[in-house]
Amino acid sequence: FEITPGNPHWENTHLTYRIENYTPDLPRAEVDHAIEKAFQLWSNASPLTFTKVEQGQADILFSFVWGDHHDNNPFDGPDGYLAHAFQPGPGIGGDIHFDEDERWTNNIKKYNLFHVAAHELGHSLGLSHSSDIGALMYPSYVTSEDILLAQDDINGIQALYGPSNNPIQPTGPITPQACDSTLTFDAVTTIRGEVMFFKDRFYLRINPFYPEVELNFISVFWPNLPSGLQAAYEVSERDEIHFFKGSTYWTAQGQNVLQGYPKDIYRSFGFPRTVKHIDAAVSEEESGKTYFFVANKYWRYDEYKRSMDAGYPKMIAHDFPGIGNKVDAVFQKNGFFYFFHGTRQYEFDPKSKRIVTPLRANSWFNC
Amino acid sequence: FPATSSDTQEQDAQLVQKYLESYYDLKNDVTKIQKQKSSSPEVEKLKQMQKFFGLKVTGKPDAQTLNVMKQPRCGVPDVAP
Repeated sequence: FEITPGNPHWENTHLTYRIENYTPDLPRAEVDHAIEKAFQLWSNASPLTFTKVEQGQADILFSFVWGDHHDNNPFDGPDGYLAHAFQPGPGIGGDIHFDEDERWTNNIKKYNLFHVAAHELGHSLGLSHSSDIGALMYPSYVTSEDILLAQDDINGIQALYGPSNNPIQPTGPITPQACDSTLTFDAVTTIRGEVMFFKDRFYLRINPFYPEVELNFISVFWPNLPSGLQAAYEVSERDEIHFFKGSTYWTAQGQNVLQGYPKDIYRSFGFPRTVKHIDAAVSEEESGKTYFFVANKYWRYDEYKRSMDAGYPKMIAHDFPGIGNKVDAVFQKNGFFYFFHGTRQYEFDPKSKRIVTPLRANSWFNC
Repeated sequence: FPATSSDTQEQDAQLVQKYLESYYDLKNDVTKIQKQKSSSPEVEKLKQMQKFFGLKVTGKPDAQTLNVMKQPRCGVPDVAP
């Protein structure tokens, strides 16, 4: 996080706010609700309190304006700049301006008012932009279903105003770091010749043509997918990727999630109702067999017949010796299976049924 | 990769200039008179921007850098003026 240079902050922790005018894009009650929720994010993480006033002076004034609105920071029409805010102080200090040329929403369509208001409030309270892509104070707008303070934002606001008065201190998600030796994964899959690793709200992407790991939100590619995916696999012959969470799954082709999803895993794949979620999945390109790992067992599915093979589930430990009883994620590359469990990874030869090399989970990131 | 037309290059150059002026306090009136140095203020600001966003620090407006610059964003600068 970054604190605004000069460390401007409010001396009084009980602040007032007023909404000067309303956007026609949303009902008034929705605007009120979005701004109230934005304040709650920051008040839950600090000793700050916020009270709405209907008229007269207020510390933080919200307005919807467009073009040149006489503060030396003109807006630029649709897209581009969405909003700006002034650092704590008297007069215009703390005030927040939204660009009325944007279309303001209360859902995942661009641009979610709650999301933008929460970010701008960070500036009104004395925070500058963060370089942590998972932080609310990151400068670019990324579509997200989960609008919350990351641990980085909480650290920032608490550096300015101290801890929350709540007996249980709030915590927020920590953005994964490719070279963190404790990094684990929710799911891993190949996608059109690349490999994508999934963790919480994020993906990490490696591409043979770029040396750097790309870290971004899953929602950048697939806005309708939830965070915390549990398994994913590619059927390259059909150019499909399946994503699993709980007993539901989604199918995507490239960036498009296909119509009619999510579907349940029982009717589509034939799992019994006792299976509540899938830990990991991988499809063997040569045979068209997909392996699903569930607790200490695995199932085999035939992608051509679109049915589960008879005689399953079987014990993982029996047919994949050495990889343990539980799999977090698995993918196939160059004829090998790569199994992930915690911070460990195993390069496994499915022909000889032996581990070729034990690796660290983040071995793909050139750390 | 498709070749970039000169029109697009000009637009990209303007985008980079405007972005750095808006968010990285690049002064657009001081660069032309000064003696050419190995590293211009624009290159330095570009490097600063690339470092902030975790991009490869090249000092050049490569495709990844332009992509980030084209994303909708908050109007508050990333560095103090």
